[in-house]
Amino acid sequence: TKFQLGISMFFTWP
Amino acid sequence: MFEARLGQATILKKILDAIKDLLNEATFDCSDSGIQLQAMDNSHVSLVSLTLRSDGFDKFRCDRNLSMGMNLGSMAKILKCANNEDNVTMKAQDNADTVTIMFESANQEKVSDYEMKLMNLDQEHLGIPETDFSCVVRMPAMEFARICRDLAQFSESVVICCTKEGVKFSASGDVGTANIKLAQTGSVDKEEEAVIIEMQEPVTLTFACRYLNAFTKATPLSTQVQLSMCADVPLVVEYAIKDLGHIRYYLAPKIED
Repeated sequence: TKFQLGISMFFTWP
Repeated sequence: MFEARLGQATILKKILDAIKDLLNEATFDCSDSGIQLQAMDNSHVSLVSLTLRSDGFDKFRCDRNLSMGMNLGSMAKILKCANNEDNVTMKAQDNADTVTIMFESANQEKVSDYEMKLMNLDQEHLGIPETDFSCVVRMPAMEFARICRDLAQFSESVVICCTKEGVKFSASGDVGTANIKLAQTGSVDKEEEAVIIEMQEPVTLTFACRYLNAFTKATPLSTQVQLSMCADVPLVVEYAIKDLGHIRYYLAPKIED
């Protein structure tokens, strides 16, 4: 089984 | 004052169809350069980014930057009332809490307008870093939709493996294993039928089928789709909207537990 990453960890918050 | 007019309501209908399965509501940010939308889906696994350039509209006026939070279900109800060939105009006053969407038949004999309440969604834009992608694949949008639909039968996940020979989509589950390989096309008569691979380094990534299938709702907007991949970063699935802009979907990869 594979774990789904969240998208926000790849982007920077303003 | 904000006013944006498109010659055919069908484009706006297609754009809404491309985002409404992923987003319940979204903010349309309007400026003199056009309309931008950026939003994560409800489960924060993917991000939708829509750009509509002002020069792609038949008429575009935006005196002051305006953020319009819209319920996309409500917008879908309104757009259902338009004929595909109708002109569509969106209008809002500065600091307004409503937007007016107006449809005009080609012969101007039927004019309808719908006023929709705006929402204060308070969304902040994420900064998306520049990435040098290892592989960029361009392929027919219909083919990509077909592959995502077919492989979703076999597994929740699809593995995309891109090498210089081609791109392979695989799914493995209780039924067994499915592999679909596409080779780069040699020469094609029609540009929209081409499969083109630009590879710096081979890459293999795993993604959830349900999001890929949600992205393929944008297929009616474009003959080709572009997949940009790099190890351990989100996949970018891009559909160009001819003469108007593009819609990009970012999807976080799945990794080994």
